[in-house]
Amino acid sequence: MNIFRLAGDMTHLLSILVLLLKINATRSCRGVSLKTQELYALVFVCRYLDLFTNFISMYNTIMKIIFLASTFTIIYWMRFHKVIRVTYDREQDTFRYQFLVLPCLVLALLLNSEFTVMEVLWTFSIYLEAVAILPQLVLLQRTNNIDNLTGNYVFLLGSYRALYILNWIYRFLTEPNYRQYLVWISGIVQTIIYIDFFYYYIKSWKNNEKLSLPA
Amino acid sequence: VQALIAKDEL
Repeated sequence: MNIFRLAGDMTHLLSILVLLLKINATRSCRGVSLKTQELYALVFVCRYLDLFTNFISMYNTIMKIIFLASTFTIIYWMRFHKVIRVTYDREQDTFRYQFLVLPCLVLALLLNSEFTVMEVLWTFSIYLEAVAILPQLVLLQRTNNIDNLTGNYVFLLGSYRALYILNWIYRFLTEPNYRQYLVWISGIVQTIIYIDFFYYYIKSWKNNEKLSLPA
Repeated sequence: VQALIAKDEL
């Protein structure tokens, strides 16, 4: 494992931690998209089916379990916690799942490296992860007063993706025969989706202003 | 081969 990959995973972990802490400390999930969290849950479930079939390393197994458990915790809080669920912006979080899930599923059925259930679901998770942030970005755009922590959460998620690109470049240069085109293209698409957000995040940070995204 | 390599990432 190289430094970019480790830094990427740690940033991913930190992003989830920030979200858990924000919701738990403020007892509010204002500005957080339940749709994005549920899409991530679907991504993790489909991708980590190999927890049962394929042991890679202790690190790998523990991280997978943390990602699954933390995402399901957030969903549980947003749906069922008696204080937190009241703060969910249900009317604003209107992005439709099917617009993301169906195209990704079709693409995974058509474009995969092996036509088996495990492989198609794994590929589906790669495609879906690339676009799963969209409901969150739309919700942020509709939220007038973006919570610092919610902004940081999205920024950390975007940074994790950027670090993964560096990881791929590093691996491509150091490992013979290392190539994975589907993952690379999806990962690049995913990172591009964050560029607009990054622009406004850095601008607001520089000017010491509260983050707001233009409609 | 491609799929196997990718699966050590998260």
